[in-house]
Amino acid sequence: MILVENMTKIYRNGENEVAALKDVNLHIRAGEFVAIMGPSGSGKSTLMNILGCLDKPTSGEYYLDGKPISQLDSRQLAYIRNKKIGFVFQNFNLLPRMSSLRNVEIPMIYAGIPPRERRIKAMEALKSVGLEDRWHHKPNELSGGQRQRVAIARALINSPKIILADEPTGNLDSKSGAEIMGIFTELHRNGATIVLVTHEDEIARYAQRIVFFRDGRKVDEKSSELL
Amino acid sequence: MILVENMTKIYRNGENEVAALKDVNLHIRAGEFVAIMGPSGSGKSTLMNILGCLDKPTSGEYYLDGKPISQLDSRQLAYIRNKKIGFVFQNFNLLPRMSSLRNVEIPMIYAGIPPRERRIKAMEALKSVGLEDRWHHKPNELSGGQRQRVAIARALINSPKIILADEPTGNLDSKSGAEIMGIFTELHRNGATIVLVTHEDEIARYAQRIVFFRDGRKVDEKSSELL
Ligand SMILES: Nc1ncnc2c1ncn2[C@@H]1O[C@H](COP(=O)(O)OP(=O)(O)OP(=O)(O)O)[C@@H](O)[C@H]1O
Ligand SMILES: Nc1ncnc2c1ncn2[C@@H]1O[C@H](COP(=O)(O)OP(=O)(O)OP(=O)(O)O)[C@@H](O)[C@H]1O
Ligand SMILES: [Mg+2]
Ligand SMILES: [Mg+2]
Repeated sequence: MILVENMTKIYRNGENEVAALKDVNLHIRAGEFVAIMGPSGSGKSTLMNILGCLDKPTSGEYYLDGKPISQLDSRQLAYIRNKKIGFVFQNFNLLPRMSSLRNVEIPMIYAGIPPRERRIKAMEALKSVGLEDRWHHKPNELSGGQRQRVAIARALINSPKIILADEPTGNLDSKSGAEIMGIFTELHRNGATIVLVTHEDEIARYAQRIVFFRDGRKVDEKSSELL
Repeated sequence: MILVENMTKIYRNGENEVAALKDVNLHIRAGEFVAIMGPSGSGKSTLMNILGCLDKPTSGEYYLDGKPISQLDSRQLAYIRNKKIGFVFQNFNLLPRMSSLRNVEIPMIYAGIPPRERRIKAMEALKSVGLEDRWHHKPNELSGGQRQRVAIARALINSPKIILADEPTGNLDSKSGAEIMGIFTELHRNGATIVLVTHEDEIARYAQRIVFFRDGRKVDEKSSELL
């Protein structure tokens, strides 16, 4: 399902170079639930952005369902980003001048879903994360954890086969966090492939396997039972 | 040091009303280290913004060192915000087009510190959070946890007497989180008053007392030893 081979990512700003990923190899099977852990700055979000087709590696290859991503055109990439993958961003990336409802509807507009059906599904999604009575609030009229939950609802709205979640519970109390992990668990049971970055052991334990990064490299992996 | 009496905060957007704080009473003594916990949306950031003189309550009063904040003019409030209080925002609030170094320097510009001394102190502050080699990076060239650490360095740069930290370790792995809590512990030992919002028990345990919020109300408090 997801195969990363000898992947390196170097950010260059003028003369400054940062190697964010160094020769990373990773294989995630269809239907697997993997957690990614590691220190701040170790390359986790960089990897997630590449897996989500939002960025390209400097070298190495990313195969998604057997297809080398570097050889796809922009229309094919847009299809993958909008219909195949649901991405929960570490900093939410909500549109600031739109309501929660509108923000959750956005991926369905790309998917060509008609307005009335969009509105109903978006309302249900907000209800599933406990925010139906905040549907009209813009992001700056929401708490930090509420924004995070809107970002999660938006990521899951097209029932994507692959869910990439970057620190989805970082701003949530343990009860709200457990409710969100319940949603991910249910989606996983229904066949979704999930890659989840977290710095909390309790959250990582919901996954089957945990992959550890340090300084841009994959350094270890283990079954979550051993955490 | 900090006294909150019968404080209510209602957000009104058109016809919509949200009571974010309801009749809150809170007393924090000088030199105390208090953690605030509670579900997502329970009013913690709203309280922090009022304590930081960034927002006003709808009713009730906030006394800071015996002075009723509602009776201070904008110059006195600016002095408090820039010199007396260090604020770590839940969403960091870094200036996007400036380097980390410049971002950390900003409070010292307000404090009238000359350029050369500012630059040296800002570099030391970045070093204390492990980011001296990222001084030239803008916020979008940093990881989530690195942005959080720049926000922390900026909040502490004027050695404020009162530190208000809203989820300061939400994006940090446990090692980076422990390093940050080490900094807060040291500042507390040197006499700072610290109010810290967190959803993690391990972080709350660094405080002396924990105050619990639910649905806009203060509902419980206990010594951190009992957590
Ligand atoms: N646009 C950029 N230009 C230069 N360096 C960058 C850029 N984006 C990220 N970096 C650097 O690449 C490294 C990896 O960043 P990344 O965001 O992947 O880390 P992370 O593991 O997600 O960290 P965190 O846990 O703090 O979110 C960091 O050291 C960061 O400073
Ligand atoms: N500008 C606003 N307009 C309307 N409602 C608002 C506004 N800002 C916050 N709220 C609401 O006030 C309530 C309290 O928000 P607050 O940000 O204080 O919560 P919090 O305890 O910090 O939550 P979290 O743990 O998720 O950060 C929330 O229900 C939120 O939707
Ligand atoms: Mg990250
Ligand atoms: Mg908050």
